[in-house]
Amino acid sequence: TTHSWKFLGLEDANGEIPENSLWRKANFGSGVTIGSLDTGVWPESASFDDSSFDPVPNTWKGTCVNTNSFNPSDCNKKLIGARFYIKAYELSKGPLNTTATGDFRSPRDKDGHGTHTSSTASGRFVEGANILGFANGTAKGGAPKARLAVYKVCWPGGCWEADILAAMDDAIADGVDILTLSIGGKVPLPDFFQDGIALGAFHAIQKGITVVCSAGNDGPKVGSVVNLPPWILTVAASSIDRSFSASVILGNNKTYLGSSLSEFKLEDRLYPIVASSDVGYRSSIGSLLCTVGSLDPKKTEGKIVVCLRGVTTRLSKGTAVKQAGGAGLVLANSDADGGELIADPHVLPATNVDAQSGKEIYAYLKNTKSSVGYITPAKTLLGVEPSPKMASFSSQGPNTLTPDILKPDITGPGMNILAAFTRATAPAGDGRLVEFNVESGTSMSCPHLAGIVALLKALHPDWSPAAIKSAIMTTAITYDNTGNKILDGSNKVAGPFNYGAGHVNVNAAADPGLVYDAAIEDYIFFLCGLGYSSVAMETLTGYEVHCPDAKLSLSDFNYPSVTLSNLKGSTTVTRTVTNVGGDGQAEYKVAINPPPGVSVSITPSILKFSSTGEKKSFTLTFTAERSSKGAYVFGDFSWSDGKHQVRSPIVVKAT
Amino acid sequence: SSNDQASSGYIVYMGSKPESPRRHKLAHSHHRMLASVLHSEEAARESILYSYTRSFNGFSARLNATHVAALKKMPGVLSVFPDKRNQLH
Repeated sequence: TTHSWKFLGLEDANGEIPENSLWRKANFGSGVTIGSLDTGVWPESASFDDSSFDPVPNTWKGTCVNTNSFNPSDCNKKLIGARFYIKAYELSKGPLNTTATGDFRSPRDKDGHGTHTSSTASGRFVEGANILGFANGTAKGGAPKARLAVYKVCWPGGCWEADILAAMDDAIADGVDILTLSIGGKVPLPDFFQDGIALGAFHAIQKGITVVCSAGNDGPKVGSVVNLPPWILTVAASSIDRSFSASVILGNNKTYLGSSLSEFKLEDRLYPIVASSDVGYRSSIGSLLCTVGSLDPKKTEGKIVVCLRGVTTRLSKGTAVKQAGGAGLVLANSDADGGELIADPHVLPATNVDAQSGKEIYAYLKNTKSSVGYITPAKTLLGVEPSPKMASFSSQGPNTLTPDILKPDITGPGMNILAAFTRATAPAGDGRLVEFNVESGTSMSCPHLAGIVALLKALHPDWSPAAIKSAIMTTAITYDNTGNKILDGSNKVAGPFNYGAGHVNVNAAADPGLVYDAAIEDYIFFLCGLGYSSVAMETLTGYEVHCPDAKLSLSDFNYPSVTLSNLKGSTTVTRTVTNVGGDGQAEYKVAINPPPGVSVSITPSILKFSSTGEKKSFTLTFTAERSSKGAYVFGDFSWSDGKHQVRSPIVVKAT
Repeated sequence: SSNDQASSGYIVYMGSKPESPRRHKLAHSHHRMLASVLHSEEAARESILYSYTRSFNGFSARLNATHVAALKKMPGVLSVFPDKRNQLH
């Protein structure tokens, strides 16, 4: 990606990599292997160049498959594994039609999504990366010296769970250190034992493999977050301080800021501007949304057309307007899209405006007899404020399966991210192929976190997946580059249901001071607390397990956040922290920011450590001072020794 | 009558990989389980999609509701659930 790692603090303002950058401390992720389950890979991308890489270690058990469109020579010392899994897809959809879909019956990536995510996690430095001149810079993955193994599990129409499980079965045995899955269900599942990703991830963490998954793109719907197990790092999406700006100027002199990657420019004059529903063949939802063929060329020719964004494919709207002879496209967000602006490489001059701007533009068109307008040429802007800002599409908590575990866990860059792309698909659908493309989604934030996990794994090879996750969560920040609280897609103050612990703070995660660690036994007791039997747990783990007789409180699970979804009166929960500070001796004092209407006390309030690796437990007692009437309230607490700040969100619903 | 029911993809999950059996033996045990509910070795071979044998224990196969009910009752089976479509995010 270009710019996102600078935004995350791995580079300084001049683009230099300082000595205290986690990149340098972790030798850019050297010695770590990331496994990516996605749409495959475009192996010829410069992001996967292997120059200066050491030979592949003998411990690696993966392979590069040999098929018509992919063979072992497509792999190298950087891209060390490539497999594909298609049986479940073909059971459901029939044999892959390579002619009709253009896809490859191999690990080769037709869609581009897998190349984008893989290069975001671990791509090499590639100078002069851009799309159509936008977002220019040196593309970099989070862990550029990490190795990469790709497991293609996604095909036109989706990613089947039986294929995903087969890939996880292989990836764990192949010897990956991290698994990244920008994949998930449409809705949260009612049971971990009905969730293939949850089960595969459990066996991964048994082997010390951190599993990073996207939270989903079904926001701003409440309770839409997926990939819910506490053993997964679940990633929301937010903006970076970069935008691709193209404004709409109306005849009434009002200007509306929009977003675009269109390289096409209008002539320097005002154009007639119309609502798409007024230039359709008939009044229909198709013309409102500008579906291809819905617009009448006689009414559209030479005009700027305003189309509602809605749920249909954004890029096809430009095609519809262009085919009907339109001069430009204004893509107006619906209320559900809110203020979230997406930059697309349109096929004509175009821009995407937010919902409020869209309403005002539609009102102008309705109330003006000869409406005119103009779309300014798109340009890349840096230093945008405020940022990060949550993406409207980013799925939100609460966790609908285990409400006492906060999800998502963290947020990272997931809006307008430039990364490597396939040469088999033209992003605008018009034949223009690109080396790099800009995409948005929790799919894009997930590999950012996977890259960061790889750096932490390289720096701290002995840390467990839970310790790595804790380091990332407890050092996260909740303020933006203006010093104010991070906002959501509607410009309201965001909270833990949007971003979990907050926005990832990469360099701080390298030295968190304390971690909330968890071993496999802790996850087992968590599952016992959900009601699973000792026998089931023995089958799951392969060894003798005795679930405690008394049902465990899920709130006691040693998670880096504390959630009480049903606080009645008063309750006490326990946490244990492990000292991972290099100095050994340390004294931490607690600071509490209680949720409104809830009193919180922590005992003891001082933790004294005499050695690295030492564990100390403490209790948090919550007392509801008043009912929150079914609403969640938020606060936090943090431990500090003056050097480290170990912060945990508190989420409470008092009944 | 079970043959009249529509079949679709399911995952039969059986937890951790046993220490002792080699991969092909584990895969063979999956075939035997499947054959016992399908009442045919050949049908089992045609039905199975994957044997998960390298990192955990389970398999996926084309099954109908009767087969699913029978497999759920077998020892060592933790869950049997439909093979769902996930999406890119």
